[in-house]
Amino acid sequence: MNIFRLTGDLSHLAAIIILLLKIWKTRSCAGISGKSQILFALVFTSRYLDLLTSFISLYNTTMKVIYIGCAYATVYLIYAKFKATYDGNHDTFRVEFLVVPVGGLAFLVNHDFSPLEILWTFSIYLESVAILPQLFMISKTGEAETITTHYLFFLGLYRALYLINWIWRFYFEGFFDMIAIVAGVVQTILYCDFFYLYVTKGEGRSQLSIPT
Amino acid sequence: EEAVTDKDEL
Repeated sequence: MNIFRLTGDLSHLAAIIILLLKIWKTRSCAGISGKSQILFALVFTSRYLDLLTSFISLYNTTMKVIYIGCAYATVYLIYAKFKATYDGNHDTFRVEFLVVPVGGLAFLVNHDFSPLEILWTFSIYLESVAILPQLFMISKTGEAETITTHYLFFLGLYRALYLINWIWRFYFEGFFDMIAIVAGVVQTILYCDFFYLYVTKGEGRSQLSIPT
Repeated sequence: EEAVTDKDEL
């Protein structure tokens, strides 16, 4: 494991924990897209099915279990415990427009036509666009709380660090996975507009206003 | 059985 992969994982973990703690401490999930969180729970579930079939390392198993556990805990907080604070009126992105094409693509373009590999590919494709309901919600309300922007920053940073990890692995290990790389590039590009606003307007402000 | 894709990466 190289430093980019490790910091990528930690950045991902930080994002997940930041969101979970924000909702727990404020007893509110206002401004958070429940739909994006359901998609992320779906991403982790379909990707980490290998937990049932093989053991890689203690680090690997621990992280996978934490990611899945936190994803479902977040969904539970939004749709059950703090349901009253969920801003459903602004969370109107049509997720079927993501899940159906992504499912079709996973069937057509994958490394191996087997259930586990198709589901893995589905999760890679779905993750790349899973943040869209959240970004759509922010563009609709025109603002995001600072802590939500920190969440988005670490979530976006994670895949960008993975991209560097893949460049590293290509040069030093000859490792190359076209599906992961293309999806990772798409995923990172979706955050670029947000990164720009976060860096230029985010500092010292209590809220990030996104021009509509 | 050898996995086709890298299941070590998260």
